[in-house]
Amino acid sequence: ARSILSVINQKGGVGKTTTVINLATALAKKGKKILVIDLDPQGNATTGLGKSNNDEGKSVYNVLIGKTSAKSAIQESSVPGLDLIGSNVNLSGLEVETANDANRAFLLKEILRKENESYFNRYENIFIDCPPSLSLLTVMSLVAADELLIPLQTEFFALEGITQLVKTIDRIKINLNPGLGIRGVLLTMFDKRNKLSSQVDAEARKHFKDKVYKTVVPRNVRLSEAPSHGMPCLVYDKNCSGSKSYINLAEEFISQNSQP
Amino acid sequence: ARSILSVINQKGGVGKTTTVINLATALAKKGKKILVIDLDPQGNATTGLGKSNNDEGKSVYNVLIGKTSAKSAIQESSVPGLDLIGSNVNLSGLEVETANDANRAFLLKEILRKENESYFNRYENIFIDCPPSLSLLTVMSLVAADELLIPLQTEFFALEGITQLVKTIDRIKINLNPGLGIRGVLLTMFDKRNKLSSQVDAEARKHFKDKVYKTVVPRNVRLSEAPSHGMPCLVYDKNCSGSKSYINLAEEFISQNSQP
Ligand SMILES: Nc1ncnc2c1ncn2[C@@H]1O[C@H](COP(=O)(O)OP(=O)(O)OP(=O)(O)O)[C@@H](O)[C@H]1O
Ligand SMILES: Nc1ncnc2c1ncn2[C@@H]1O[C@H](COP(=O)(O)OP(=O)(O)OP(=O)(O)O)[C@@H](O)[C@H]1O
Ligand SMILES: [Mg+2]
Ligand SMILES: [Mg+2]
Repeated sequence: ARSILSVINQKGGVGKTTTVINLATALAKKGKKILVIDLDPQGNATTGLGKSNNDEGKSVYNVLIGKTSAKSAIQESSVPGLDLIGSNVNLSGLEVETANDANRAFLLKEILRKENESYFNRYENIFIDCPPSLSLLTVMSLVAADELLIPLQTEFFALEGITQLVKTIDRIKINLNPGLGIRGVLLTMFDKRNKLSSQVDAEARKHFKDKVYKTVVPRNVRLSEAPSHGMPCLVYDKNCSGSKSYINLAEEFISQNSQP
Repeated sequence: ARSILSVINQKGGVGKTTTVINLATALAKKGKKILVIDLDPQGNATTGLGKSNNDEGKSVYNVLIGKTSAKSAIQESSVPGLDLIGSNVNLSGLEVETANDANRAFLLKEILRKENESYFNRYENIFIDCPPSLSLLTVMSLVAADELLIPLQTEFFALEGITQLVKTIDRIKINLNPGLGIRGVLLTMFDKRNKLSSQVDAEARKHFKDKVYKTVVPRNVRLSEAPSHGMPCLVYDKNCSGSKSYINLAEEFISQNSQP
């Protein structure tokens, strides 16, 4: 893969899953081959892409415990070029089940590198959707990733949480993954009626500078309706403001590749 | 205390913290003595009530590891009658630090019962704000609680998550806390422009019947602005639709006490 990206933020409901689904879709529609790995026991990325998060066979949990190969857990989504390794609720047991495994933080990395040499290289990008925490699943994702994408909801509690997030990233970088870098910070759920949104925008750009994407995802009801139809917003309503912002984000994301 | 309530939902960003802050405030303003325990390492309930989530002394983490008594960790908030045991980020280390303690799920319960006989009985209600997960901190809260309050955002992913939440509650009930019951389900962030909101409302009432509060919290920008001023929305703007809904919820909540 050209780059494995972990989409992370320990704050809940900031748009991690919505970003994974729609950025991955926008890139696939531009002809990139993309894989989404749903690392959240809630399985929202899985159902948002129209697949079952109750699948006893093809789930990332079975891959992590060695019951299934990663390759055989891959499903095609309804979007050509966009594949998925889905999640199911068994994943919530993984932390307890691997309590005695000193190397458990490396489980996902080893699977992606080991098979990466041959099979995963077909993907331009692999996006890992993380749960709202900094516990084992997110740590596994940080260890396995080349880069990070941080959705940041333009509201106070989310802005507050960013300090803790950056500290965790730095700790993982130093101890477990020196190559890890922030690819970008994406402002989400921007509400123009709320002056707080612009304040968070300004604060984020002051702190993260040009790591903050120019593209900002607006609050748009269509983005929350699409998953109830099991499809990305770009398929559900490609002309709404939410879809357009993810298409613009995909262009900005691609242009990052050609930067030095 | 008349009742210890855990405010839970493993889905992120559904309004757990906003509900704890504003329901607790509304009850205190009606003359009830209320304690909030912030059990989320993010410390949003703590900062939303204007306190520091960086306090090395008075934090629920120090109480749980036995370094401070619960009584001495209590702070008064700016709302008369509303007290707080705040959180700080050290709490995220608790699960790893107590990995060898077979009774760790009971830590919070023992502290509240042991001191409850004398000190905590002054509180009409104790509200415990939980992180977006079903791991140790939330389990501790489920074990310690008499009742549950479940904020349910009227959007698809949140509705999906409710099945997993109910299963977890049933498991804890059977194994660890037979007296546990759902006090109520609160529909939050209801957006009248989004037909999905009414669908989730109808679905929730079909499933949970009269456990769903009649009061529904609307999406209201003031609720997300208030924490940036370190105050509950009821103090920031008591006439906005968000504040009014939490005042109505407090009345509905109180009237539940006199039901058989
Ligand atoms: N820009 C937007 N406008 C309106 N609704 C949105 C937007 N982005 C996401 N949503 C909705 O907001 C809710 C939270 O988004 P999402 O589930 O993607 O966040 P998350 O960070 O993955 O949450 P979690 O922390 O629980 O994993 C969902 O119901 C989603 O459909
Ligand atoms: N009714 C509402 N209208 C508008 N914004 C709201 C409303 N309720 C909560 N918010 C805002 O939405 C965001 C998520 O709410 P909140 O933090 O209370 O959810 P949570 O369930 O506690 O999240 P977490 O899972 O991260 O603990 C916050 O920025 C909050 O200020
Ligand atoms: Mg998610
Ligand atoms: Mg919260």
